[in-house]
Amino acid sequence: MNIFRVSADILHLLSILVLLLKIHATKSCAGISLKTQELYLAVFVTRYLDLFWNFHSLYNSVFKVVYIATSSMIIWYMKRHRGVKQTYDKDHDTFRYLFLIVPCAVLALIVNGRFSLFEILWTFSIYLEAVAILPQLVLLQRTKNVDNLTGNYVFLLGLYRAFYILNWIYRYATEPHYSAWIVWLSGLVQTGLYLDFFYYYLQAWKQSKKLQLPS
Amino acid sequence: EEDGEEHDEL
Repeated sequence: MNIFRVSADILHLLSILVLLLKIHATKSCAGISLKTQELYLAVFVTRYLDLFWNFHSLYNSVFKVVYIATSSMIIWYMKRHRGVKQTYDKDHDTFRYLFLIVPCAVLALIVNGRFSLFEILWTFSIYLEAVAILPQLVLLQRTKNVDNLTGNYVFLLGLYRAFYILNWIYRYATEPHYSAWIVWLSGLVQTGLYLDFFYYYLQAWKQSKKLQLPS
Repeated sequence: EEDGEEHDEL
């Protein structure tokens, strides 16, 4: 465990909390992609199946439960909460998530560390997490005006990925047999997807303006 | 890869 890894996990949790807080406080989920949230829940559920037998640390177990619980709450708000679900932008959130799920599943079957059910589900979750933000980015692109909290949510998620890369570099330098190229490549793709968004987010922040994405 | 290796990251 190193400072980059802990920072990454906390940033990840913060991003989810920012989103929950926004939905709870404003009773609105405008600008939030339900598709992305459902994909994240699928990522957590398929990756954290080992919750029942892998007691690596209390730290890991607590985070796993919290990630699954908080992302389930977001989905519950968006689909079931009487006020919030009316604000869901379903006409713009039309990304077909099978286009992401099927290729990730096929890739996980072909490229994995070990051919076992749980290893393949874990690998699938790694691939799926890399692209799960796409419906959210497409929705932001379509609606152009991004409210502050949604912008902060995506920014924190990107920051979380960047810190994971620092964690890998640190571990590679300090742990003799540390290597995880499936995770590294997926992580690089995932972080890369945020770069464009980061550029506009930081520009808006520098000029203390509302974040607007170009057409 | 060793059999039964656990994933220690989240």
